[in-house]
Amino acid sequence: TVGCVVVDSEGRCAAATSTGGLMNKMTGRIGDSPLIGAGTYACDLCGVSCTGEGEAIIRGTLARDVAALMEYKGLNLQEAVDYVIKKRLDNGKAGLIAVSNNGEVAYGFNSVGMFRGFATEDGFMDVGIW
Amino acid sequence: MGGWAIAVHGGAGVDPNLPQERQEEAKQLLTRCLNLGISSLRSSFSAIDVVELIVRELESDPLFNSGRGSALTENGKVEMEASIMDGSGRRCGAVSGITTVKNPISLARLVMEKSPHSYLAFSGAEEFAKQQGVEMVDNNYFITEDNIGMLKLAKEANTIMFDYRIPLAGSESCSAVVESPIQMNGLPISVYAPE
Repeated sequence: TVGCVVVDSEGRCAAATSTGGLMNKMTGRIGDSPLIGAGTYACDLCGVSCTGEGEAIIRGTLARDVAALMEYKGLNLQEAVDYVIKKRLDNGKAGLIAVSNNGEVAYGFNSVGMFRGFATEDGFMDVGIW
Repeated sequence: MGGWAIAVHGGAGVDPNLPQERQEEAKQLLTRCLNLGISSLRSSFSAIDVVELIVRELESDPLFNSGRGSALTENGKVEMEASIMDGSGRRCGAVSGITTVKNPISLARLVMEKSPHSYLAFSGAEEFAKQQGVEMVDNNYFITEDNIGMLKLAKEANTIMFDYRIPLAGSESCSAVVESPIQMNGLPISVYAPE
């Protein structure tokens, strides 16, 4: 699975996710990536893209939960990401990246690693795996 | 209001035994995508245009599990899916069961912008792709030797390859995982595809 989340200089957020799914999956199997609110979500506050065990991400409506925690509980982006990774996945393994409309980036994962990269207008740039 | 920001991912559940050169390859691809995104944002591209542009780049490279290099179904074919969402107006588009569209993320965007729906799948999505004139290729374009080998292993073990599990308690770091040949779904963990 691959994904990208962006907030542009006008504060607009967007998210995109694309995948081949799972190796040896049944024909017709649908995972989290195409499900809005599970693998992908964007609103005025943030943009989120998820990856990992699709069934766990779907059951946890992971991407929408990040936005809902910001909207209803007033958490900031990283707090919302940490909460859903810790509390929403049960025994599932997953990761996600997110941006907020005020130019923050955040990520979280409970698998062994996640291929990821970030950059912000003030010059921060980072690429990581573990 | 802060400035622009961008994040990309290439999948979770990384193989703890991933060889160093593969790790470098992945970091180079992620860095290339970030630089493409940075120059687009500096040229005042909109967020929705940048996320589509970057995911197209990732779909076209066989390194990660999407587009070319996608995981294979039980029948050895590729069935892809994608979604895109624009935070301003909360518009969205999604596709599933895609087998011949070169860049599924662009078809998802066309669903969002050129159809009355937010999600099209399988033959309906492929029909819509033809109507919209997007680039279409044979399913073999998406299949790589690596993934044919992975599918063979998965079938021998009669398993669906999930991503990796967090190292067992007590193994302080991934390197500890490298020594202990953990089995998962009947397979040595080292054979799992990145996702």
